[in-house]
Amino acid sequence: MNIFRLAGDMTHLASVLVLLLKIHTIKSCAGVSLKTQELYALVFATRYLDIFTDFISVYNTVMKLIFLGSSFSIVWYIRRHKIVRRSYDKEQDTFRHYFLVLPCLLLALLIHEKFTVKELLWTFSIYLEAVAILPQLVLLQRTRNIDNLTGQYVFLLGAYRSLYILNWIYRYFTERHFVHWITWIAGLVQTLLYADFFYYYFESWKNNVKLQLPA
Amino acid sequence: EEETDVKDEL
Repeated sequence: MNIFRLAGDMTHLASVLVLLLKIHTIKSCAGVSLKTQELYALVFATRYLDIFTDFISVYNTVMKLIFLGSSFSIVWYIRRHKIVRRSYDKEQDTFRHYFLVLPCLLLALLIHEKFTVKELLWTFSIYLEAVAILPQLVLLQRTRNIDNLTGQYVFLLGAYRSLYILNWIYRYFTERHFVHWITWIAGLVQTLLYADFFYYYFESWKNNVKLQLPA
Repeated sequence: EEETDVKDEL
C-alpha cells in the first residue's frame, strides 16, 4: 500500500460518506443523480464478487463491504425513504442506464483478459465505473445550482481517480506491478471526465464564489 | 506468461 493508493481510497471513502451524510442529515438528495448511484451499485456488485472467492486482506474486504453497503444505502434512500425521495428531481435526472450499461457489456464481451464469468463481470465493472459519473455531471450542468456537498462529492470522486493513476505509476516503478491496459485506459477516461468539472471547481474556489457550471 | 495483474485494488 503506497501513499497514493491510500489517499485514493480515503478520498473515495470520503466522497461516499459526504453523500450519505448529506442525505441522512438534511434528508435531501437534491442535485444527486439516482442514475449514477444505481450504476455505482452495479459496478460494486459486479466487481466485488471476489469477496466470496479470494481473500486479499482485511482492509480490502472491509472497504469492499463499505462501498457495497453505502452505494446500496444511497439508492435505497433516494428510492424508498419517504422524506428523501420527495427531494429527488426525476425530471432533470433523465440519463438512460442502458445507454451506458449496454456498450460497457458489449465492450467487456469483446475486450477482456480471460473469458470467464468473473473476469467478464470485473471488466464490465471497470468500463462502467469509467462512465458512471456521466448522469451526475449532466445533472449538475443542467441544474447549475450546485450545493457545497454535491460539489465536494464530485470533487472527491475525481481526486480518487487521479490518485489511483499516480498509484499505478508508482507501483509500476517500485513494485514492477503492471496494471492491465484495460484498467489504464478506463482509468484515464474516467479521470478526464472530471477535468472540466475540476476546472470550474478550482476557479470558484480561487475566486471564492459559489460553484456554477456553464450551461 | 507471468501473472501481472493481481486484482488487489478496489
